[in-house]
Amino acid sequence: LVHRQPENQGISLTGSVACGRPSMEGK
Amino acid sequence: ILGGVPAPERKWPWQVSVHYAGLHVCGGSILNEYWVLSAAHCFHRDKNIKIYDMYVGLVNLRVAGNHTQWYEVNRVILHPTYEMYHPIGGDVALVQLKTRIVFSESVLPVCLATPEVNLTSANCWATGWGLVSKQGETSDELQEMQLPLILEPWCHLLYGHMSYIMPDMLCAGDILNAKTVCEGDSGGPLVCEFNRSWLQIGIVSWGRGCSNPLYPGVYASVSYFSKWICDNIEITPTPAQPAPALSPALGPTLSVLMAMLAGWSVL
Repeated sequence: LVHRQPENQGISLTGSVACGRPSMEGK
Repeated sequence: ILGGVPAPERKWPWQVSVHYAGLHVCGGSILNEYWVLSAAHCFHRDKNIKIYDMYVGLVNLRVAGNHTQWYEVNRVILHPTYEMYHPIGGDVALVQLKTRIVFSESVLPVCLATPEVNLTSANCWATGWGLVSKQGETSDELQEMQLPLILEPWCHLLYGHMSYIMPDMLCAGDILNAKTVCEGDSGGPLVCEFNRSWLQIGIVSWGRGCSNPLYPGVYASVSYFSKWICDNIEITPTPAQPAPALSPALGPTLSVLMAMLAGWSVL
């Protein structure tokens, strides 16, 4: 269930979509 | 949010609006299909979880968009140290929804910060539908605000007492420009960008008022609670889903279809 993302030091709690990645980037 | 600006749609897709009796009271963030992270003090005043609703995919509180979804609460888990060692310590709540969130470009989960995350010179933002002025004005538009983190010794100094800021808390706020979080932002996320991903490092928790910039906002530290969050999500079963039922109108139609099929099988 817990997927650590070592490259950004974050924890994703879902395997279905990437965490912390909005489709729209702010300017 | 004092000193913020309206947030563009889809910029903060993990933002949740916690409603109590039909009104926005707190923020939250999406962790996965069933779980929302928020502040314990948002749920403490009333244990009747039926009165709470969670809204995702929302930017304007009065306008439901194409991706807006509404959820009922199945259970709320408050941190066991909530109010134990500090009046607002352990201010973390895990909210399990009755049904799963459907992800879209407007509804996505946030990453959790780990204890080893390096916060030096991070690009951090807070978001929420809380008060936008010290006179108590509100905004229906989700507000966003970039703000610096305040190192623990400085926060101790500003609050003037060592015991006010505990190890499970962190401080952030723009003292020079009077930017800070306020009432109604509680439970919402403080996120920082690392390698093009947004990690939640804080949960809006408390502060001495919002109008005095010398008292910055205090947040529950997500990295401090990350193990508790992961462990509880892992051990808690997903809610039982209601069994599919035939609608009264569909029942007779299916009966006819079954009779026809039975006839064909004889042929």
